[in-house]
Amino acid sequence: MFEAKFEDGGLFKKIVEAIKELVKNVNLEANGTGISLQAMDTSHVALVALQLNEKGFKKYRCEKSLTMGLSIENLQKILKCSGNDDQITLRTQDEEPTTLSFTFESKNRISEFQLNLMSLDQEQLGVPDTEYSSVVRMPSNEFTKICRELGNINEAIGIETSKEGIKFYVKGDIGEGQVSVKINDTEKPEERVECEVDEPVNLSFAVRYFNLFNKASALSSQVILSMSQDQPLVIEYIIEEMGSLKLYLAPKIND
Amino acid sequence: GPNQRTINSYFSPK
Repeated sequence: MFEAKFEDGGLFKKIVEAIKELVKNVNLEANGTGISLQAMDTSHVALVALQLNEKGFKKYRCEKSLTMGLSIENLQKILKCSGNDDQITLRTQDEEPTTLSFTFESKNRISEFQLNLMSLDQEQLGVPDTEYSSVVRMPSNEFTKICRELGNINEAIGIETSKEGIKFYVKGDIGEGQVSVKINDTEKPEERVECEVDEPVNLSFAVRYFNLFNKASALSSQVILSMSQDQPLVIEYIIEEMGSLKLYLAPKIND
Repeated sequence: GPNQRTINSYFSPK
C-alpha cells in the first residue's frame, strides 16, 4: 500500500502547475524514501526532475516501490476539484494499481477521486551528481523578470559568470543589451544574490524554456542556477522541507 | 546559426 499526505495541498498543485507545460505524460515513482519524477519535455531538450522526501509529508507509507504513469492534463482536471488550502492524500491499494486515489480534505468537506493510471515506457536518464563550475543563487522573481525582458529582444539569452557576478545578455535584429545582477548579502534571505565561480562560464540558452521553467518560481523565492561550460544548466527550486524541483536545459551550440 | 543537442545526448540511460 502507498499513502502520501500533503499537509499543504496547494504545494502539490503548484508543482503540477510548474511542470504542466513542459511534460505531458509522466511516471511518478514512489518508494520508501519518497516520491520522484523524471521526464524529458516533448522536444527532448529539457529534463524535469522532482524529488519529494518522505519526511516532508504529514503521513507517508510505501511498502513496495511503485511506478504510476499519469497524464498531467488529467491530473490537473482532478486537482481543480480541490481547494488551495486542502490537505491532499494520494493513495493506491493494490500491488499493481490501475488507479491513483486522491482525497481532498478541508474543514467542511472531504472529496474522493480516482485517476486512471497508464503504462508508460519512458527512458530514465542517469544524471550524475557533478560539481558545477559556477553556481548562482538569486531571487526567482528577478530571474523571471530578466528572462521576460530579454526574451522580447531575442529568442536566445546568454549567461556569463565571473568572480564579480552574473551577466545576462542578448543580441537580436533590433539591437543588443545586457543585465548584470549585483552580488549582495542582505539580511533578507529571499533577496540575496550569491555567486560561487570556480571557473567562469559563457553559455547561450533558448529563453522560451526559461519562461516555462519560471512557472516554478511560485515554489521558492530563490532560484539556483548551476552551470559548467558546454553542459546542460540546472535551474533548481528548493521546496522547503520537502525536496526540490530541478529543471535541466541543454545549451545552444555555435556551429 | 546556434544549434541545440538533445538532453539525452548529455546523460546516459539509467
